Amino acid sequence: SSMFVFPHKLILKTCGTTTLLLGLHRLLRIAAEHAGFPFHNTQTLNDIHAAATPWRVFYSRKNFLFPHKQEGPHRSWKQEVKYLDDMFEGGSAYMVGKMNGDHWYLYITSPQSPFTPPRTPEERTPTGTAGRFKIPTGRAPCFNGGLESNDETLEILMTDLDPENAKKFYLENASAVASSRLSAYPPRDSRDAAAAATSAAASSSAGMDDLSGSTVTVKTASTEEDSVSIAADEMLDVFDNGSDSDLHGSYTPLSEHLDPECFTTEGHALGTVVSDVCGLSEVYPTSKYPDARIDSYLFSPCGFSANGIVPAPQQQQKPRDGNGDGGEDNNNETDNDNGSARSTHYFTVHVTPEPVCSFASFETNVPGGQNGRETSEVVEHVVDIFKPGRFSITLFEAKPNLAAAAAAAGDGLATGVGRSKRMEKIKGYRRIDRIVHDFDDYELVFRFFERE
Amino acid sequence: TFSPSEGTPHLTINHDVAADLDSTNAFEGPEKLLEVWFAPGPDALPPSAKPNGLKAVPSDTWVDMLDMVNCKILSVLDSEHVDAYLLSE
Repeated sequence: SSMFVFPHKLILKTCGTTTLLLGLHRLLRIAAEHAGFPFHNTQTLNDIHAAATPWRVFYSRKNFLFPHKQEGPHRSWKQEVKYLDDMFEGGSAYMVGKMNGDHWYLYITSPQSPFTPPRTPEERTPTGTAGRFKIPTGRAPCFNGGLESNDETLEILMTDLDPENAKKFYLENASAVASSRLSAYPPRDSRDAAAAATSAAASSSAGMDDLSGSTVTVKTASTEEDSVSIAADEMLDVFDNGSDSDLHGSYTPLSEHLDPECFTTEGHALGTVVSDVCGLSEVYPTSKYPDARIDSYLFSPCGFSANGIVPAPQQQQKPRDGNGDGGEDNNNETDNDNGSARSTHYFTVHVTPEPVCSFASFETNVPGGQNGRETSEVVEHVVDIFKPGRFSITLFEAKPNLAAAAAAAGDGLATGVGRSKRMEKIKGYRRIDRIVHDFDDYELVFRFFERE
Repeated sequence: TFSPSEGTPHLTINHDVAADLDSTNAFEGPEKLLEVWFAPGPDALPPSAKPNGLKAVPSDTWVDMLDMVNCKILSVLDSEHVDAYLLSE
């Protein structure tokens, strides 16, 4: 499971039998109490029901695989919608895709006119207690600032993973891979001076000196007694020198991606190895996203989660004009309204490798194209990691984003449907469904594929 | 101490949870996804909100909310614009 906290929004994605919606009211309460967002469902913050007024709420999920294992309101879409409807005013629920096959559910609330005054709790209070503290949504608290630029979310939900590829996400196998890499690398003492100096310089520049003496334990595939312990800086050296293709194939230095502290627990250490071995580290490669960072964890006995933070690539600075406003750089990928900060995006991956319920998800809001990878490239890369039997792609894009993309492409397309045509064909797969939902300010394109 | 350069994401691990987490009996499967926006963008926060909005909320404050969800914090990758929490289950 993962959570991403931005100044203006929170994203929570949870797996299995988690009870995500049971935490929703507490989330809104925290937003009001600790972040200072306004609330309109009660008169005072002292009221335990006080909850911040969201501007928008999105809740989505794939169709249920094991509804009987779920808890709370999560046993059916009907119950989930009722829970949300009881909490919010003005929500809408949708099902996208085949009813008798893989489909996807969405619940959204819509922004209202900024000129609509908020109703007081008394005005909204129905008879009885039901709905008394119902939370209004959609009031933009302030329109002095701009809408978030490049608002698009891509989600790939994959089932029936290729068994060989899924094996990479078992602790036993990952440990074996890690051990083979470590044992194949010459002991620290036998390295030549030049290599040691290079490594030391790299470690020092990355602030890794503090890890001297720290220990990483990697369990081998055979027995726990075969565990290998090495100094953390030695493991980092392995990663730094990991471009040796004899040992690691298309290996890239993980120290470019990761913070050294991740080597201090086995789950994080092996998660790091798996990220690299499976190719996840290269979805947003450092060649195009030099400041991207990944936090990965391999669960015991299997299962994998990773979060990535992807700052937008730095642009070439244009000469400042006399006003000091940075010139005419209109690329909103890198600048916010005041031109001072780089936008930062995320991606997250969750993997359940067991054959009986194999599943993997990939989600990102890193904008496609511009100076990075095209969305279609990302999709093909991710699908190739898991080689699923079936998968769905949902691309949720804000309409200002679509208009900008069409204008930039100069192709006269009014929507992003044309821009994403390259996603219609995924090698080795047959597209079964393609469904477009045209919301007020977003466009949703849902695609479903099966292996040929 | 480790001092990342300005703007560099920094990882903090919750060793109490991460070190010995056993997911043998955990049922995984498709996720539920919730996205709650309190403003149209990071530059459109209301006057009452703290300058950094939700990012001003200490990590510990999210713990009881995550308890209701049945998740524990394994690690946090924080950066200038977004904090990424890796959670159990």
